[in-house]
Formats: sequence, C-alpha cells, structure tokens
Amino acid sequence: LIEIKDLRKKYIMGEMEVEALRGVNLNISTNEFVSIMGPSGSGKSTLMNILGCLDTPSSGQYLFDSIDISSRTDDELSEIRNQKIGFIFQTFNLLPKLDALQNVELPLIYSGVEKHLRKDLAKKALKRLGLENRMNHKPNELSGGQRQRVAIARALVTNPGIILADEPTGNLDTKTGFEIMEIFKELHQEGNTIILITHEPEIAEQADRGIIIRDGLITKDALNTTI
Amino acid sequence: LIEIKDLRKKYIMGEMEVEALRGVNLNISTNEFVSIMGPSGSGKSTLMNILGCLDTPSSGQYLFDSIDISSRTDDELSEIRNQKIGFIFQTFNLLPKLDALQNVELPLIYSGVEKHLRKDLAKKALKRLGLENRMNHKPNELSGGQRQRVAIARALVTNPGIILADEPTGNLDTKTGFEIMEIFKELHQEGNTIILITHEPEIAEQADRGIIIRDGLITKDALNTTI
Ligand SMILES: Nc1ncnc2c1ncn2[C@@H]1O[C@H](COP(=O)(O)OP(=O)(O)OP(=O)(O)O)[C@@H](O)[C@H]1O
Ligand SMILES: Nc1ncnc2c1ncn2[C@@H]1O[C@H](COP(=O)(O)OP(=O)(O)OP(=O)(O)O)[C@@H](O)[C@H]1O
Ligand SMILES: [Mg+2]
Ligand SMILES: [Mg+2]
Repeated sequence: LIEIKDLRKKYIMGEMEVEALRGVNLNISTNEFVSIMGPSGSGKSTLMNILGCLDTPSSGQYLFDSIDISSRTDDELSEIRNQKIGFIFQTFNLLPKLDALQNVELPLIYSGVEKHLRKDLAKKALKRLGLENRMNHKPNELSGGQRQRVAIARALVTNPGIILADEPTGNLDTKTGFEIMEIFKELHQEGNTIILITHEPEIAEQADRGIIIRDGLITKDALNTTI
Repeated sequence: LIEIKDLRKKYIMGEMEVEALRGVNLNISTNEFVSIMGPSGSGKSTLMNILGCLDTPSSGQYLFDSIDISSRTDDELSEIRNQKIGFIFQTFNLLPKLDALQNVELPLIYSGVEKHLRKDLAKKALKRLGLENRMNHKPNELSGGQRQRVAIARALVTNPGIILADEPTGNLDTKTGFEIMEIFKELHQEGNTIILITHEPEIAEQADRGIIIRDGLITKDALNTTI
C-alpha cells in the first residue's frame, strides 16, 4: 500500500538547513497496524504529513497504492486525502467558527454526501467518541481532550481505508486513551490500515509493528512479539 | 498561598448549562508540588485558569497570597499573572508571528526588563529546554514537542514563584518528559510552588501530593506516600 524509498525533507532557513528526514525507507501493507515513536523533533510528523499527501518530500519516492504521489495534481491529491485517508493532526486543526458537529461533517461535505445522511454519520462518529453532549460546542467551548476526540471523529467519519493518527491520545486520560485504542483495534479488524505516532509505550505496544525514528532516520522497525 | 472555597463555574449555552466546577475546596501552601489528574472534560483546565487569574468563577472564593482575587482590578490581576505566576497552557498559546526567542522574551518585555538582559534570560531558558538550535524558528517551523517546550521556557523565564502547568509533557517522548520533570523538581527545591495537570500516572507520582477531579469535584486529595 505504501512504498517509501530514500525519502528526504529539508527546510531552508536563511543560511541554515534543517534536515527533518534524511533517507527514510519504509513499506507498509494494507491492514497493518503500525506505531511510530521517537524523540521530540525527530521527524515523525514530517513523515506523517508526507504519507498523508499534505506535504511533498525534497527528494525520494513515495508510492501510495502503486501511484507515484509526486506526479499527481493538486486535485488528485485532494481527492486521495478526502476519500482514502483519515488524518488526525497533532494540533487537531479544527475550524474555530464551526461547532463539533459541523467540524465532523466537513469531510462529508467535500465528498458530496447528502445533508441528512451526513448529519447522521457525523452524530454517530461523535457518539462513538463519547461526545454526544458536546455536539454544539465550538472548539473554544471544549476541553483539550474533547477537541482531540472531535479531531478523531472527523478522521473516521468518511470511513477511510487508512488512518494516520499523530499523537491521538496526547491530551486524554488513561481510560479515555484506551477507549480510543479500542476503536482503532476495531477499525483494524474491519480491514483498515492504521499508522499511529505516539510517545506512550503502553499505546505503541498495542500495534502489531513498531517503528522508531531518531534524527530523521528509522533506527528500528520490528514486529511486536509480545503476544 | 492558595485558598479556594466552594468554587463553581458554569457556562450557559442557549437553554443548556454546563457545570464545569461544582463546589471545589482546595488549599495549597507555598512550596508544595501538586499533581491534578482526572478524566477528559472533568474541569482540570477550568480550575487551572481560575488559579492563574485568567478566568473568574461563577461563585465561591479564591484567596491568592491572602488577596481576594474577585476584588482585584484587571490591571492588578495582570500584574499578579506577570510577576507571580508562570502558566503553561494545554494548547501552548504561542504567538505565530514571533519566533521562539521572541515568544519567550514576551513576559520579560511586560515586566520592563532591559533589552540585553531579557535576550540573555530568554536564551538561557530555551537552552535549558534543549532548544538552542531552534531559537529563530516560528511555531509553525517547530515540532509539537518543541512548541510545548517553548511554552514551558516562556513560563519559567520570569522566575515566577508559582508554576501552573497544564499537560506539560502531553506532546513529549518519555525521555524528554522526564527531563521536564527534572526541571520542575529543581524549581521545587528552589522553593517554588508547582501545580501540574497530567494524564500520565508516572508523571503524577513524581509530585508530593495528588488530586483527582471528576465531574467538576475533587474526589481525592492525598499525599503521595511511595517514598
Ligand atoms: N466556554 C465553554 N462553554 C461551554 N462549556 C465549556 C466551555 N469551556 C469548557 N467547557 C466544558 O467544561 C468542561 C470542563 O472543561 P475543562 O477544559 O476544564 O476539562 P479538562 O479536565 O481540562 O479536560 P481535558 O483533560 O480534556 O483537557 C468540559 O466538559 C467542557 O466541554
Ligand atoms: N517549516 C519548518 N522549518 C524549519 N524546520 C522545521 C519546519 N517544520 C519542522 N521543522 C523541524 O523539523 C524537525 C522535525 O519536526 P517534526 O514535526 O517532524 O518532529 P516530530 O518528531 O513530530 O516531533 P514531536 O514529537 O515533538 O511532535 C524538527 O526539529 C523541527 O524543528
Ligand atoms: Mg510531531
Ligand atoms: Mg484540559
């Protein structure tokens, strides 16, 4: 499903260069459940943004579903993001003027779903995340963990085949964090592919495969064998 | 230092009322190290914002340093926040157009510190948080954990007597999280008061006293006796 070869990403700041990714090689098959860990600033979100077709590498190759992403148009990328990928951002990226329900409806509006059905699907997604009493709250009327859960609901509502989750439990208490992991495991059993960045080992070990990134390179890539 | 009696906070949304705090009683002395845990949406950040003089309760009393906070003017509250309290926000609240160094200098500008000294203090604070190579990066040129650390540096740079930290390690890998805790312990040994919201038990147990909040009420308040 995902084939990444010698992926590099550098940022140029005046005279300085920051190499966020320095030659990443990675293959992920359909229906895998992969966790990514690594120190702060090591390149995890940068890699995730490229996987999610939100950013382009400086060099290297990214094949998604055998499609060379670098040769796609903006419209094609937009469609891939909307139809195939559910992205949960480290900083949530909710629209401040829309309430929780409207934020979750947004991807359904883009994919042209009819009004009543999309309201139903959005409500269902929010209920699944324990937010049925917060649907009309705007982001600034929600707690940190509630905003995080709205971001998760929004990523799941279009039933995408692959879920990219960047620190999905960073603002959640342990119990709610495990409830989120239960949802990811259900989605995984339904055939979806899950890639999850986390800094919490108890979360990472619930995936089938663990990747460690340091300084823009993958330093470990192994199956979790604690079954 | 802090005396809170029957503190309540409610939000009115159309016909509905959300009771975020439902009668909180809490006394914290100078030089305590207190952790606050509880489920997502239970009222932790709401309590913290009132403690930090950023928000006012619907009813109940808050005495800070024997001063009745409800009778202070906005200017007086502003001065208390700038001089006495270092606040680390759950959502960082960095200014997007300023780089890391400028963001950390901001509280020093408000307290009238001279230009060269404040640059020195800001650089020192960022170095302590491992960010000496990121001083000229704006928030959108930083990783999630780097932004979190800029927010921490900014809270510490004025050398406040009390530090209110809302999920300070939520976006940090385990090792960096423990480095932050080492900094808090140093500050505590220097005589400062630390109040810290976290959802991670390994972080909470490093405080001397643990408080648990559920549904707007304190359900547990005990010394950590695992010494
Ligand atoms: N402006 C507001 N209007 C309405 N309800 C609000 C508002 N701000 C917060 N709330 C509600 O108050 C409750 C407490 O919020 P608070 O941010 O204190 O929770 P928290 O314990 O910090 O949660 P988390 O662990 O998720 O950060 C939540 O249920 C939230 O939805
Ligand atoms: N626009 C940018 N310009 C310059 N440097 C950048 C930019 N965006 C990210 N970086 C740098 O690239 C590196 C990798 O960032 P990235 O966000 O991928 O880290 P991360 O592993 O997700 O970290 P965290 O765990 O803290 O979220 C960081 O050192 C960061 O400072
Ligand atoms: Mg990140
Ligand atoms: Mg909170």
